[in-house]
Amino acid sequence: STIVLVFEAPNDFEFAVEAGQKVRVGQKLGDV
Amino acid sequence: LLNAWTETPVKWYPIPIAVGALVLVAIQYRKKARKEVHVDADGNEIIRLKGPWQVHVLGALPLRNMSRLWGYVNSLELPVWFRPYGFRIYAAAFGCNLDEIEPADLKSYPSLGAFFYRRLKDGARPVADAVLVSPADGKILHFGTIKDLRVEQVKGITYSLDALLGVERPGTPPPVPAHMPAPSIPVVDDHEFANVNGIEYTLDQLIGASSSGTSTPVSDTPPAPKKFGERIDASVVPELADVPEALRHDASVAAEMGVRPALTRSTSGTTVKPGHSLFFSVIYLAPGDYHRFHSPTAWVVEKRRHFVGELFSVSPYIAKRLENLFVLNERVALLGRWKYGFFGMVPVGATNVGSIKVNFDQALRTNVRGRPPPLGTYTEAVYSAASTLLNGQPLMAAQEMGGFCLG
Repeated sequence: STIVLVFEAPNDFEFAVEAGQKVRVGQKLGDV
Repeated sequence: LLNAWTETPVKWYPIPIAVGALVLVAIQYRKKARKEVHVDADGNEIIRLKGPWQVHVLGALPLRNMSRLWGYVNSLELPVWFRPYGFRIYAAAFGCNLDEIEPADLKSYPSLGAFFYRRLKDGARPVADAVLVSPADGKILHFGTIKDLRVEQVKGITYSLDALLGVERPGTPPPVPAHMPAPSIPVVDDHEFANVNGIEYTLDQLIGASSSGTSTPVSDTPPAPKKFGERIDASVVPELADVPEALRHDASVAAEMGVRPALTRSTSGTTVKPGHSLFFSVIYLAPGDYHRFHSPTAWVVEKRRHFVGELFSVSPYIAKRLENLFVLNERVALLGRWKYGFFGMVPVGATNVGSIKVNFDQALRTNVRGRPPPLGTYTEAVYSAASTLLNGQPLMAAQEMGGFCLG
C-alpha cells in the first residue's frame, strides 16, 4: 500500500527526508 | 574460455556516424512514445496499462478477486495455541516490532488480518513539531515539487495530477447539503506530478475529475481526537478555554491551522497562491509495517473521491516498471485545505491490501465484488456536515484517520 500526499505550500517549504529513507508516524517530513 | 577472456586483446573501432545517428533517433523515438498522452473527447487523459511484458501479464490476472480471496483467507480464525508462534514467525519474516503493539498478548489477535491491522501503544510514535509529519510507517519512495501538474512516478515517467486527484469542471459543482455553502477546492490548471524515480501521473488521475463522478453528502459525527493527535488544548491555546466542549476539537484544528474558524469556509481558487507551489510525497508501506494511517498535519478534509480501479502491487519494483500505477489502482483521494491552501492525501490500495478504511467515513466501501466502473471515474462524498465550524472533517496532526486491511 502507498500514501500519496499532494499539497500547496510556500516556495521555501523544504522536505526533511530523503528518497529511500524509512519514516514513522509523526516523524518530520518537512517544514517551512 | 578463461584464456580467451583474459588474453584476447581489446580493439576499439569508431562507430560510423550513420549508426550513431540511428541509435540517437531510436532513443528519442522511445522517449517520445513513452511520454505520449492519449486523451478523450473532453481532453481527459485516458489511463492505460503501459509497461514491459511483465506488467501486461500481471494485468491479465484477476487481481481484485485474488485480493478478496487473500483477505478472506487471512480473516479465518486461527487456533489460540498457534497464534503466538504464527505471529512471531510473521514478525520475524517482515520485521514487525512486537514490543510496541497494543494489546501485547498475541493470543488476542484472532487472525492474521487482525494482527496486520494492529494498534500501537500510547507514545510509541512521538509527534514532531513541524508543519508536516509522516502519516504512516514506511519508506519514502519519492518527493518533490509538481511541475506542469505532472507527478513523477519514477525518473522520466510521469502521470497527470488531475488523473490522480480529479478536477472540478466549470459549471458542474458537486452536490452538497442544501443548508451548507458549497465547498470549493483549489483546482490546478495543468495536471501532472511525480511518483517514483521519474514516472509521473496527473492530478486528475490521482483525485478524479468531477465530471466523471457522483457526489453524496456524508454527515458522520466527527470522531474524538486520537491519542496521537492530542496536542492542542486550552493549556496550549488559552482562547480554547472559552470554546464550548463540543467545538473544542474543531477549534483546536483551527488554532493549529492558524486561522479563525469563521474564516476557514473557503479554500483558494483554481491555482496556487503567488509564492506557493504544489509539492508531493509518496510513502510505501511494506507488509510488516504498521498499517494504520494518521493525519500528516492539522487540516480539514472537505471531500473524498473513491476511484475503483485495479489492484496491482505497489512495491518499488512494480512502481519502476508499471506506468500510471498510482492512477490505475483503487484509491481514496481525501481533499481539503490546510494553513497554506490545498491539501490532499491519497491512500492507494494494492493486491494484498485492497481495503482502505477511513474512520470518519462509514459509508466508504473499497475492494467490493462486481464489475468495476471505467478507469478514472469515481464516487464523491462531501464532509461539510461533519463540522459546521470548519465546513469539513477537521483533523489534528497525527490523529488516526484509518488504515489498510488485508484483502
